[in-house]
Amino acid sequence: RVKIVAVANQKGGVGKTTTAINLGTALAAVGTNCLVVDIDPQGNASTGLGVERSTRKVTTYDVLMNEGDFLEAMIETKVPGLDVVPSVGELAGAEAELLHQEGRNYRLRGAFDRLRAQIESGAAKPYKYVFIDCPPSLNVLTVNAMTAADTVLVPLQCEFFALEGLSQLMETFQLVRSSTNPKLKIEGVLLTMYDKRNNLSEQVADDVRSHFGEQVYDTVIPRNVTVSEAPSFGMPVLLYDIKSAGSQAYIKLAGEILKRAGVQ
Amino acid sequence: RVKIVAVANQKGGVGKTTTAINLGTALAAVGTNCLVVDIDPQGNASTGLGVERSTRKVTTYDVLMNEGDFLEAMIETKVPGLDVVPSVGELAGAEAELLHQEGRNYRLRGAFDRLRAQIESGAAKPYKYVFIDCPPSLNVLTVNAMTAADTVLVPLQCEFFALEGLSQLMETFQLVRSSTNPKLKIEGVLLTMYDKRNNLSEQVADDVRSHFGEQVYDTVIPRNVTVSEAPSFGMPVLLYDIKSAGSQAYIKLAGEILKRAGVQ
Ligand SMILES: Nc1ncnc2c1ncn2[C@@H]1O[C@H](COP(=O)(O)OP(=O)(O)OP(=O)(O)O)[C@@H](O)[C@H]1O
Ligand SMILES: Nc1ncnc2c1ncn2[C@@H]1O[C@H](COP(=O)(O)OP(=O)(O)OP(=O)(O)O)[C@@H](O)[C@H]1O
Ligand SMILES: [Mg+2]
Ligand SMILES: [Mg+2]
Repeated sequence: RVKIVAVANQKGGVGKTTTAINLGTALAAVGTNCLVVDIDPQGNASTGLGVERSTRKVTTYDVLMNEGDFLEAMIETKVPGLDVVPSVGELAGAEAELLHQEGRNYRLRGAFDRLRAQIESGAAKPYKYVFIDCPPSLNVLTVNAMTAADTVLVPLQCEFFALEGLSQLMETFQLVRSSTNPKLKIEGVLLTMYDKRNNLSEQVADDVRSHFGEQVYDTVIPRNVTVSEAPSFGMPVLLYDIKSAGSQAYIKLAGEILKRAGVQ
Repeated sequence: RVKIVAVANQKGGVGKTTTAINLGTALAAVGTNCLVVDIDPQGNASTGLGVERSTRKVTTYDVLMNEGDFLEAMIETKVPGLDVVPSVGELAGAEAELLHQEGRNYRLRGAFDRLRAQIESGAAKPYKYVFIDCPPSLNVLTVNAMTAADTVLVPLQCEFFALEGLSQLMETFQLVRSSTNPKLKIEGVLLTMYDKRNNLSEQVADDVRSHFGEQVYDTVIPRNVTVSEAPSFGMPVLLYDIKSAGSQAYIKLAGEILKRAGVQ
C-alpha cells in the first residue's frame, strides 16, 4: 500500500523541499517508486526536479480546484522511479477560492483515493511513497495535505526560530487529528542544516530529542553547500554529486525510513 | 514623517525577521526611533526582541481584527529607541476571518493613519521608521502590509530557490500598486546569508544586481552564526555581539539607508 507523507513545517526555509526531492530520489535509487506532489505555490520542488514552468500543463491547482487526477498531472523526472506532480503560482489563491466550498479540506484526499485505486488496478505506477511538499504556512493547502496524508514528516532546521515554531505545528497536527484525519501520525522529525562547528545546532538537536525521543531520526542532514547548488541545475543533489555529505545523509535517511517500516 | 517599510518575501527563511530586528536596532542605535510591527503568526520578531508569549496582551491580531491601536499594543524592547508591536498565533486565522469583510486589505493602513496622527500630535514617540515583519506568503497579511507601507524592503537569501521566488514577489508588488497602493515603491533589495566560500552566493548576487541595479544595497549581510545565536537570548545580534560580522553589516546597512534617504 502506498504511504502518503506530508512534508510540513510552517517555519520557512527549513528544508521541506530539499527533503521531499532528495528523500524521494534516495528511495527511488533503491527501487522504491516515489511520487513528489508539490502543493507550494512557489513551485520549488517542481523546479528542483527539472520541470520548467512552461511545461506545467496540469498541476496540483487542477487537482485541488477542478477534481483533476494526479495521473494526468504526473511528469517523469530525470530520476528513474521518481515522478512529480508540479505546482503553479495560481495555487496562492486557493485559500480564498476554496474558503466557502463544501469539503474544502478534503480535496486532496479525494484525489489520493482515486490514485490509490489506480495503483491497485495497475493504471498507475506502483508508488510506495508519496511526499507532499507543503508551503511555509498552516493554511488550507497544508491542512489539505495533512487531511490526505497517513503521516507527517517534519524537517527541522537546527536554529532557534525553527524550534520555536514546533509547538504551533503540533497544535495544527492535533487539530487535524481531532477533526479531518484521526489516523494521522508523525512519520518522523528530521534535523536539517546541522552545523557541527556551532553549539546552536547541538543545543537544538538535544532539545528536540528530549521532546520527541524515538520520533527523531538518527540520521541528521548536515549543512552542505552542494545541496543548495543542485537545484540550479534542476536536479537532486544525489544526481549532482553523489559523494557529497548531503547526498550521503539522504541515502542514509532512506535506509533508516525503510528499516523503520520493516523493509530491508 | 514616519516611513512605513514592509519587510517581505514569500520565500521562507531568507532573513525577513532578522533584518527587521537588526536594522531597527542599528537605526535606533544612531538615534533614529523605530517600531517593529510583527504580523507573522510565528511571532519570531516578538521573541527575537525578548517579548515572552505570555506578556503579549494587545497584539497585531487586535489591530487587524478589532481596530486596535498600535499605541496600545506597543512594548518597549531592551534597545533604547526601538519598540515592538507583538504578534500572536491567532493571526494564522486572519485570512479566513477577513475574507468577506469590507476593506479587508486596508485594516493595517487604517491603523497606521491613526499612528501617524498620534506621532504628529505628540501622543506617540517620534518614530522615523516602522518595519513590518511579514510571514512567508503572499496572503492577506502581506497584502495588508504592502497596502499600508510606503516601501517594501526585500531580503534575498543568496540561494537558487530564493532567486526563483523574486518574480512572484514582484507580481504581487505590481498588483498592489495597481489596486490598493499606487504609491508603493521598492525600498531596496538586501542580499543576505552571503557565503564568500561558495560560488552560488556570487552568482545569485550578480544575477540580482543585473536585474535590480541601484535598488540592491551595496551592503551585503554575510552568513554569520552569531546572528542565529542571538534570538535564543531574546536580543538583536547588535546587543549580543556588536563586533560580529553580522552586527557590523547591519550597522553599515543602517548607514546606507540613512544616506540614501539624504540624512547624514
Ligand atoms: N542541508 C542543507 N545544506 C545547505 N543548504 C541547504 C540544505 N538543505 C536546504 N538547503 C538550502 O536552504 C534553502 C532552504 O531550503 P528549502 O527551500 O528546501 O526549505 P523549505 O522549507 O522548502 O523552504 P520554504 O519554507 O520556502 O518552502 C534552500 O536554498 C536550500 O537549497
Ligand atoms: N546572516 C545570517 N547568518 C546566519 N544565520 C542567519 C542570518 N540571517 C538569518 N539567519 C538565521 O536563518 C534563519 C532564517 O532567518 P529568519 O527567520 O530571519 O528568516 P525569515 O525570512 O524571517 O523566515 P520566515 O520565512 O520563517 O519568516 C533563522 O534561524 C536566523 O537566525
Ligand atoms: Mg519549500
Ligand atoms: Mg520571519
